[in-house]
Amino acid sequence: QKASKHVDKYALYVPKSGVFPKGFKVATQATGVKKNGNLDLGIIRNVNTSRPSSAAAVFTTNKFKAAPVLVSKEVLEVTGGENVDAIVVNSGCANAVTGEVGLKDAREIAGVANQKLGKQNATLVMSTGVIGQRLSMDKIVPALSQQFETNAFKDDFESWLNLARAISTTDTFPKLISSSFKLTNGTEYTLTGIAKGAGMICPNMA
Amino acid sequence: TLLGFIVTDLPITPSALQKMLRSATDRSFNCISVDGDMSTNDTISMLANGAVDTAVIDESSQDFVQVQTQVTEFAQQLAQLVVRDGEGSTKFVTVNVKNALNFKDAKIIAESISNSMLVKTALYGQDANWGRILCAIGYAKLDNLQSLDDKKINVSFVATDNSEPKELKLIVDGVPQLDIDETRASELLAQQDLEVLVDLGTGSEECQFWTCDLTHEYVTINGDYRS
Repeated sequence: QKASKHVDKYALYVPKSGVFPKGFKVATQATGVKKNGNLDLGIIRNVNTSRPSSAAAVFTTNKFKAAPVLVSKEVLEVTGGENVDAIVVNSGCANAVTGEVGLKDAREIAGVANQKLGKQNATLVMSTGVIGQRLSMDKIVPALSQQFETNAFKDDFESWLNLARAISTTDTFPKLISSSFKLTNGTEYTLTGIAKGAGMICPNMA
Repeated sequence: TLLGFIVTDLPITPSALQKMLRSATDRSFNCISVDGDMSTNDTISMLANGAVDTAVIDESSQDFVQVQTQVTEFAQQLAQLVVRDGEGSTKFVTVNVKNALNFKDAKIIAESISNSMLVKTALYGQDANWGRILCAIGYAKLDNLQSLDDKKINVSFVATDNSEPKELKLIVDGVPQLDIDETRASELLAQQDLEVLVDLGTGSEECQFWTCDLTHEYVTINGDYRS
């Protein structure tokens, strides 16, 4: 992106450190879905067991919702947002406009993560990339399983930044922010946010 | 496609979390545009795992509004990073529509300006083309025209670098300023961060929308995305 190179956006907007919420770990891998060999699979996992987790989401209002959108909506409807402990994101292929096979693939990815977590309906899935192509399940599923089996999950800064990289497509820099705040009773808590997107951007989510 | 997630170690009930995220999204991710296209995959999710030892937050909790505000500001930061990375973009543009009759109208007008290809190319070319901004306001898909009064509308560029004069008025009470200071306009439009201020003068509601310029590179990047 020649125009973007006029300004060093990476230097301006990518943090060099961060504070991250307790009880979350992340893992990433380059599965080969992205042709350039970059990271293209990211997983965030809740490892806190002191209380059940809560989940919420907003989704595109596009009539042609991609398979992972439909599957994640189902998960939230079934669970009421309780006990959702993982989000699996792949980049390079959007699994959109893929019909029944796309739904089956998205459910299979969620199912693999659920099996590893030992829970039903505990995983949200997201995909981004090219529309109208089927996911390379032969690459994604083994990689996903491997992350759990080798306990590749970490909670250091570089791992979180890699998660932001893994979900990127045409982005010129990973988007990661984190901050600590205090409740009125003085209790400190943390927010961490990751996003991706550079084009096809005019969301209206509900 | 926009994807994102926000995670926290607070304990928050699912319904309170959904309310927070919905409110935050309406004031952040739903107020950005790079190219006017809505993806089939846009998703923002939020997880709260309760690892922090404190009382569970629900809609009636004392801390609910404070946390909701912090989540909203957080979401705005993330959303703005997406716009700053707009494909091929060189400028980050805040479109601020104020004094509308209602929030919905302010948002529709801000979005109309933010999605105008001609406004975005003019900003890339550093052309103070107020006519295109006014045009985009005029065709905004409002339910009715009660927020628009052609004798009350003001349009300005606002400096983002604290230089003076801070505001360069392009249209005052519906009258185009034909002798605008082109030198000052060039100074403002040369900046990486721009602000377009539209004062409708018909109410008290406002909306901020964030967009970017449209460059040759956008076409280069998207001409062969599948390959």
